[in-house]
Amino acid sequence: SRELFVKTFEEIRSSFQEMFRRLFGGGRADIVLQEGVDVLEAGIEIFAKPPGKENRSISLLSGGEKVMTTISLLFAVFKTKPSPFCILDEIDAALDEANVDRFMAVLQEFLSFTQFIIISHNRRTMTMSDEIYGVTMEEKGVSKVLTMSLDTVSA
Amino acid sequence: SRELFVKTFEEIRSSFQEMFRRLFGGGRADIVLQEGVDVLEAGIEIFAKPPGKENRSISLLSGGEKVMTTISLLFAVFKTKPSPFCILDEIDAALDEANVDRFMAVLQEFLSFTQFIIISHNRRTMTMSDEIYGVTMEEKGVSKVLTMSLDTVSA
Amino acid sequence: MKLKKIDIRGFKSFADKTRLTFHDGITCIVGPNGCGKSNIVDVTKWILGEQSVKSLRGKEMTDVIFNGTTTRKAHGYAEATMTLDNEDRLLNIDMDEVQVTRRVHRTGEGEYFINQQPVRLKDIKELFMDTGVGTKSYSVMEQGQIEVFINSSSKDRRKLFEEAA
Amino acid sequence: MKLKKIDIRGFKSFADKTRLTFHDGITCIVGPNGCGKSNIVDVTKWILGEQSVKSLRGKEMTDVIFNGTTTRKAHGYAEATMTLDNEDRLLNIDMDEVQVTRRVHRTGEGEYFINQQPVRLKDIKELFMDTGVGTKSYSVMEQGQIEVFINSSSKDRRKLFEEAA
Ligand SMILES: Nc1ncnc2c1ncn2[C@@H]1O[C@H](COP(=O)(O)OP(=O)(O)OP(=O)(O)O)[C@@H](O)[C@H]1O
Ligand SMILES: Nc1ncnc2c1ncn2[C@@H]1O[C@H](COP(=O)(O)OP(=O)(O)OP(=O)(O)O)[C@@H](O)[C@H]1O
Ligand SMILES: [Mg+2]
Ligand SMILES: [Mg+2]
Repeated sequence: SRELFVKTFEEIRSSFQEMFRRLFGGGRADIVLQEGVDVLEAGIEIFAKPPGKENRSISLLSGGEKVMTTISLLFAVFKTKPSPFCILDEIDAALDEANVDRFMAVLQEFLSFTQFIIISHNRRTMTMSDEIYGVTMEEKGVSKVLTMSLDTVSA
Repeated sequence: SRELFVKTFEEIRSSFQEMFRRLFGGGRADIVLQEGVDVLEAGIEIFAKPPGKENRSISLLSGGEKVMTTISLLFAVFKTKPSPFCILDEIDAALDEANVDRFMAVLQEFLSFTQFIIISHNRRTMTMSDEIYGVTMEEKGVSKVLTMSLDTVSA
Repeated sequence: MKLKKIDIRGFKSFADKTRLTFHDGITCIVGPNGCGKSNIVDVTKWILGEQSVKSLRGKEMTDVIFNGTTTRKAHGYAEATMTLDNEDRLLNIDMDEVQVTRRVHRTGEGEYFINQQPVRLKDIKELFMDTGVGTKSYSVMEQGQIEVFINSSSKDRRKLFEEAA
Repeated sequence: MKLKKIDIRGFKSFADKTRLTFHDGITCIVGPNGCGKSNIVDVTKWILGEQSVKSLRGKEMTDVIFNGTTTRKAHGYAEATMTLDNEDRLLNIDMDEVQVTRRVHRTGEGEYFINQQPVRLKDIKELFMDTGVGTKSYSVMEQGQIEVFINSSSKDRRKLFEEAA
C-alpha cells in the first residue's frame, strides 16, 4: 500500500542520512523518490556529498566512495528491517584500509540481530571477524572447507 | 579488410592460448569467431578451462578467474599490437596474492615496449613497481601528488 | 531465526559432503581465487529457492551439479540442506529446528523437503517470505553487485526498496 | 613514443597545478578512496580526445572542471597537457617532443593545441590514430571495466578486437 511504502521509505531515508555521516565521518546524503510519478512506481534518486567536497553528480564519486554510499544504504535498510542473516561477497574489494575499518566498526551494531557471513581477501576484514573458514582446493577442482584461526590465516 | 582481421585474430588467439597457460599455470583456453556470421560482424566466444578443472561455461568461473582470463586476452592483444603506454585502474582488486604475483611476473616482458601505469590498493603490486606516486587530499577535495618510496608506502 | 549449518554435497565444486557450521557474529570465508567461496553464496540462494540460473552464474540448472575433474567423475545430482534455529518462531512452523533440503538431478528433476517432508518449491519460498531472507531479499549481496548498484538506473534501485517495504 | 609527463590544472579534483612525470617501467599510483587516482585516468583519456562524458563519469563536459570545495571556489576552466617523447616518430610530426593540450571552459567551449598551435579536436584524434593509444584503444582499462568484459556479450567483446585489428 502507498502509506506503508512511504512510511518505510522515510525511515530508511533518515537512517541513510545518519549511516552515511558515520561511514564517511561527515558529509551529507539523501535519497529521494522521483517526482511526478506514482509513489509505487517512482525510481530512487541518490545524493551524496562526502565531507569537504561540494555537491556533484554521484557518477563522479570514486569507486570506493560509491561502495561506501551503497553500504550506507544497505545498513539503513537493515536498521529498518533487519534480516536474521546476511551474506556479503567481497564487498570490500574496492575499499582502502580506513574504509574497511569504518565499515566493520558500524557492522558491529547489527550483530545482536543478524549473523554476518563475509567473503573476503582482505586481512583487516579477517582480523575483525569472529570465525574464519578457509576454502581450499588441494585436490584440483574439489572444494574443501577448514576452520581456521587468525594465526593460520596470517601465515 | 577480412584477411587482415582474420590474420590478426589468429595471432591474438595463439598468444591468448599461451598467455592463459602461463597466468593459470596450466589449463587450456581459446577464442573463436561466432560461426555462420560474416567475419567482420561475428562476435567472439571465449572458452577457458583452468588446470585440473573440466570444461564448463565461462560464466561459472570465479571472479578472480574471470579477471585472469581477461588479462590473458589483454596481454595477447599487447603481444600482437603493443601500445606505447598502458593504464590499468585497480585491475587486481579481485585477485589473490598468488595471482597478483603471476600477473606482475608476466607484465615484465612487455616493459621493453610499453610503459605501465597501474592504480592499485594492493601492497604486492606496489612492491613490484619501479616508481610510486601517492595521491592525497590533505586539503579536503583537492588532490595532491607526492613521489613515494616503498618504505613510505609500507608505513 | 538463526542459521545453524549448511550441508553440501555435489553442488558445483563441493563434490564431497561438506558441513559449514555458523555461530553468532561475523563469519569470514577466505581462500584463493576459484576455490569455491562464491559457490557457498550460490548454494545458500539455491536452497532458499533461487530459480534464475543466470543469478547462479550457470546456463542451465544442471550446471550446479558437480561435473567432474580430470581425476573424478561427474555426480548424478546436487543436494544441500540448511538447518535453522527457529526458537523465535520467525518461520511459520511450530518447531525449534527447521531443515530445508533441495536436490536437483541430471535429468533436471528437482526435489524439495522441509524437515524431511517432500514439498514443492512454492512451499519453500512461502516459508521464507516476510522473514527478510529469501531469493529476492537484500540479505545476499553477490560478488560484483555492490559496484553495479549505484551505477544502475533509479528505477532498478527501487527493487531494493520493494524488498524492504 | 614515450609518455614523459602530464600537467594538470583545474581538472576534477586537481585544482592546483600538478605535474606527473613518467619513466620507463611500472609506475604505481596509490592513495585512499576518493583522493583522485582515477581522475588521472580520466585526464589521460580526456587529453587524447575523449568526448563521451559518461566514460569520464560526468553528466556534462563541464563536470570535469574543478567545481570547488567548502573552502575553495570553483575554477573557470580545466586544462591538461601531455608531453610525449617522439624520437621514434610514431606520431606523424617531425619533432622529438610533442605536447598536446586540451582546455574546457564553463561555457562549454573547448580548446585544443599541438605544440602550442591551436588545432581542432579532430587533429588530436588523428594524431593518435594507429599509435595503439587513443580514446577507443585497449591501452586504458578503467576501474570496474575488467569485471564487465568477460560478462559482456560476444558482440561487445568484438570491440576490443576491432581496436587491435
Ligand atoms: N558444476 C560444477 N562442477 C564443478 N566445479 C564447478 C561447477 N560450477 C562451478 N565450478 C567451479 O567453481 C569455481 C568457482 O568457484 P567460486 O566462484 O566459488 O570461487 P571463489 O572462491 O569465489 O573465487 P574468487 O576469489 O575468484 O571470487 C570455478 O573454478 C568453477 O569452474
Ligand atoms: N569537477 C570536480 N571538481 C572537484 N572534485 C571532483 C570533480 N569531479 C570529481 N571530483 C571528485 O573526485 C573524487 C573522485 O576521485 P577518483 O575517482 O579519482 O578517486 P580514486 O582515488 O580513484 O578513489 P578509489 O580508490 O575509491 O577508486 C570524488 O570525490 C569527486 O567528488
Ligand atoms: Mg568469488
Ligand atoms: Mg578509482
